[in-house]
Amino acid sequence: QPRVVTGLALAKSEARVTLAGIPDRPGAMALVFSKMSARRIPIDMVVQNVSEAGRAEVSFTVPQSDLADTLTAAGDAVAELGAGEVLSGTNVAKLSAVGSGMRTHSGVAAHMFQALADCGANIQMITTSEIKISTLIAREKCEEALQAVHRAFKLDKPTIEPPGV
Amino acid sequence: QPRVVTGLALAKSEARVTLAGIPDRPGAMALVFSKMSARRIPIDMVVQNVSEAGRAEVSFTVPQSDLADTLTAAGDAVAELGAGEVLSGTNVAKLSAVGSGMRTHSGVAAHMFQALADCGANIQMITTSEIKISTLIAREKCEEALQAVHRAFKLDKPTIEPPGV
Ligand SMILES: C[C@@H](O)[C@H](N)C(=O)O
Ligand SMILES: C[C@@H](O)[C@H](N)C(=O)O
Repeated sequence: QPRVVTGLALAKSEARVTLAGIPDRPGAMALVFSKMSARRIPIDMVVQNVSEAGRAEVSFTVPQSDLADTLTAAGDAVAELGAGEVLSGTNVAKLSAVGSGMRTHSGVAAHMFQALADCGANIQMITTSEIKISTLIAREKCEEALQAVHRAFKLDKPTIEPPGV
Repeated sequence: QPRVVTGLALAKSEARVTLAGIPDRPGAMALVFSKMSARRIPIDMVVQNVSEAGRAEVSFTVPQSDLADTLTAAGDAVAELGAGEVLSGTNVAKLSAVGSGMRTHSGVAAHMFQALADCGANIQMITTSEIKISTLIAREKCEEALQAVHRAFKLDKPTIEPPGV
């Protein structure tokens, strides 16, 4: 692997919130995010995949200290949408590989995911951008996973960056 | 809105591929992405949300010209995993808002999604990073949606960037 991956980031103080079964119609996400914005909740990793049978699901991570507020705002959104449920998880950590030109290297994702598999870390969520591949894994596995991915990309030393990355 | 959003990007020549019902166990994603990497398929927007009942779903976008190859590789992955199905869609376009400090502005997402709702563009997928909010919408809506989001953020003029962004 050329030095495509220049660093890793681990955020261990986030929680995951999921709104499942929400109506897949224009305006639904605007409502959800306006509820979050009204409470100034800093949203991190947002993931919405394609819907099935008219029902969509969105997950995002927030600082664990904002979880109670987020669940209230999510409950408001679901009530106004007239459908859906709110789920959450706190035993999570976000492990990201950071570097330039990730997109053209689908091998980088395969390499990272294989390192996670080899240490038994199950991937719960994935988002990618040109400069980053982020995964959500169980918090109790995150230190071991950080070391495993670190070795896989032959980086000098692990960095545990603040959740701002 | 302060000038958090500095530009928009529209990619109109991508296709979406979804692997649904795949086993939620370590190694599944490594296998999927190694099949893509072996065929040098440039993967764009990857989205995996939390699984249900042990079955996960991953979607990603690829250049439309690589769709046939991608479907073959995805079929191989599903066959080796022993479970799942491959779905795809070509009437899609990726519309992204680009800027710095997006994460602390959950209002930016609400603002963008409201502009999409107002022009009747239904959001099919969402991924976010610190510098970008990306949505997948129907291709026939994408020009109108670009203009709508453009007005919402009071930008000077729309930019249609190559899919590389
Ligand atoms: C599910 C949600 O994304 C919906 N399709 C919307 O446009 O808001
Ligand atoms: C579904 C997939 O992400 C699986 N959990 C894995 O770790 O590969």
